[in-house]
Amino acid sequence: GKRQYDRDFLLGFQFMPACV
Amino acid sequence: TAVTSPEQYIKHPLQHRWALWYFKNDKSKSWTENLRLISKFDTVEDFWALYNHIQQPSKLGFGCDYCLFKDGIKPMWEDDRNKLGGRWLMTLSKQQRHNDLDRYWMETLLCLIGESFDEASEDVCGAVVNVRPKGDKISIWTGNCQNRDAIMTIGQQYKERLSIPIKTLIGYQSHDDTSSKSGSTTKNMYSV
Repeated sequence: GKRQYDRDFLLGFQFMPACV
Repeated sequence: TAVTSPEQYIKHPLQHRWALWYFKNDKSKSWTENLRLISKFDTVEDFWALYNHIQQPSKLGFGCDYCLFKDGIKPMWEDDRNKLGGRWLMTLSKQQRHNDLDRYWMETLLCLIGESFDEASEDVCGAVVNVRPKGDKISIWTGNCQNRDAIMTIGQQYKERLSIPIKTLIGYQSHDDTSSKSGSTTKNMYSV
């Protein structure tokens, strides 16, 4: 299926440490 | 505790790879020389790494643009995937540069990379923010101005997402009409 991400989910990653 | 779930290591892939472009108005150079590709990304994490690294639109100089387009589509009318299309256009007042511009642009980016318009997201080519002395503009570009259903879905959901008052109309204009206009206004094909 389509990879859809809602607003709050996306915002949750804004200040996460960078992944490998 | 070294044991962690694989999810913590795998970045979240986006439906599309996106390219962020920057346009700086330098009159000694051609339009295409002024348009620069900044970077491409295809995960949520890489999007934020880029977004957090660059200036907000309100900090750009007059005449500058950011463009976010699906990989393979150039941010210009002439691209094959744009030439039959058009854009939902929001013109901001001068006051809105301070209050709304950066917030609207971030919401626009999240709508695109998150595929917020469901099936109509397939019609999206990209989005542009123009920083201009008379008033900044943000637009979402779609690929075919005849695809009424997809365009209306995008316009309605976009307006809702930005919490634009119902009474405030936003218009969709074909690139054909925009590029051939003689005066300062282009007719709207659709509005919401």
